[in-house]
Amino acid sequence: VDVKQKYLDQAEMLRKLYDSKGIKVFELLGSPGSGKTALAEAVIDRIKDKYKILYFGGDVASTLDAERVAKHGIEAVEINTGGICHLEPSHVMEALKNVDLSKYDIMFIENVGNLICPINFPLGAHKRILVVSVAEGEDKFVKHPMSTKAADVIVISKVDLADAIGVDVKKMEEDARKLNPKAPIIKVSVKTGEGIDELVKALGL
Amino acid sequence: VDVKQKYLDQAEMLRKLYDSKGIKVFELLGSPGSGKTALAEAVIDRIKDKYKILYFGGDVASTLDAERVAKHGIEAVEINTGGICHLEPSHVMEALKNVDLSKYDIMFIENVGNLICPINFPLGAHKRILVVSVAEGEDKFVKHPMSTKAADVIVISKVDLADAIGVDVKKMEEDARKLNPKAPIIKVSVKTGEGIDELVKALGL
Ligand SMILES: Nc1nc2c(ncn2[C@@H]2O[C@H](COP(=O)(O)OP(=O)(O)OP(=O)(O)O)[C@@H](O)[C@H]2O)c(=O)[nH]1
Ligand SMILES: Nc1nc2c(ncn2[C@@H]2O[C@H](COP(=O)(O)OP(=O)(O)OP(=O)(O)O)[C@@H](O)[C@H]2O)c(=O)[nH]1
Ligand SMILES: [Mg+2]
Ligand SMILES: [Mg+2]
Ligand SMILES: [Zn+2]
Ligand SMILES: [Zn+2]
Repeated sequence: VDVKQKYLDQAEMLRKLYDSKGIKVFELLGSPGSGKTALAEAVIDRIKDKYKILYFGGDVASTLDAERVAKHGIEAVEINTGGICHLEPSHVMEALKNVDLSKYDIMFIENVGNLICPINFPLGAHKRILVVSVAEGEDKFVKHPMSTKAADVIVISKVDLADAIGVDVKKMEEDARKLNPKAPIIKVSVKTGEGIDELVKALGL
Repeated sequence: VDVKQKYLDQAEMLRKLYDSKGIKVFELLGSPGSGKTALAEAVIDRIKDKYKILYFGGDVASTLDAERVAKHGIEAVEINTGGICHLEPSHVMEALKNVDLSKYDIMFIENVGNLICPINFPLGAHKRILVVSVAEGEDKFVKHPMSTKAADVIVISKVDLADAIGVDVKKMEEDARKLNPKAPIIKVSVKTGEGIDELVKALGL
């Protein structure tokens, strides 16, 4: 059996499950510390009065991210992968056993901080949001074409730091655009609030 | 055959090879954009008059890092892993086929930007240097205990950005110390030059 096909089939099953429960699912991907949780927190704060929200956070260790998100008054579950550097559909299926999806309108799944593997293991989400921070340097889209090409939405995060790091955000945008002509590319700073409303709109929320 | 043992045996063979050629090998590990190449460049600039240096850079795509290091006048080789999220001993063995190690005193191996897998695949280096930047947030040591525990030297990089990100560097140091009581923990900024001499000393150069 083709291993890759097995994962794709499981992702398809997850998507059917989400659709049967009428829940919209957004996945956050990116390097360790690229700002995925901070972004989820900022978006959740803007929309939590309109939607019932569930958050799943994937990490190799700790429950820190779910604890941060839970402080915003929403249901947050940490999935520990036990060392695997990406979430797999079976991790999500397992975590869903304890949850009644029909209670929620929206689910965020934050994948393990890793710019390489997670993109190869879809989790059935309606939109996959790749978060690349300026703090990682100008070259991450060029160096990671697979993740850049497969994203549905691309966020360039922490743009408030561009001068301190010495990166040209325009160049990052052009690099991302060349690899992925379709995805909206949104410049965001959780510190200044820049781009958060634009992201909420791009997610159709 | 135990797969893990196979890798450890290969790492052992590499170590024996390095020692037979009298070359000291330092491996750089850490998240994408944690500052591994910038650190290698800064250290190389300080020691290139004393030592003959070879640099190997591992990445899933591009030759950008080797090109940056080559500008410092030293031999720099890029190893493209073709998508694998970490270097394996066989990648290094393959690259060494085109190199006469006896010409060099020191080799730097920069692993693929990934805070999870690379630590599980030793490459025979005499010292493994884990580079965690303040830009990734305060919690990376706590969230990545495996990498933190296995490092021989720990660098907290980009400390010039601590205020802009809002992290407590002292707390990061304490977290790292709790998990790894032996490794020197060095605070570094390539921008201000802070800590580079201390790192050179910690490497015995
Ligand atoms: N200056 C600035 N700092 C930010 C921004 N967004 C996040 N940060 C900081 O960046 C660090 C990492 O943010 P997180 O939200 O933990 O990143 P993450 O991608 O969820 O990290 P992992 O889950 O460990 O992969 C934290 O110290 C945040 O405060 C931003 O827009 N500007
Ligand atoms: N402010 C500041 N920026 C730094 C420092 N060190 C590196 N940078 C910047 O951080 C970004 C990433 O640095 P790199 O050296 O490319 O990081 P890397 O770990 O080699 O990245 P990968 O090889 O892609 O994993 C670049 O824009 C650097 O200029 C520092 O000490 N302070
Ligand atoms: Mg997070
Ligand atoms: Mg590099
Ligand atoms: Zn993986
Ligand atoms: Zn790996």
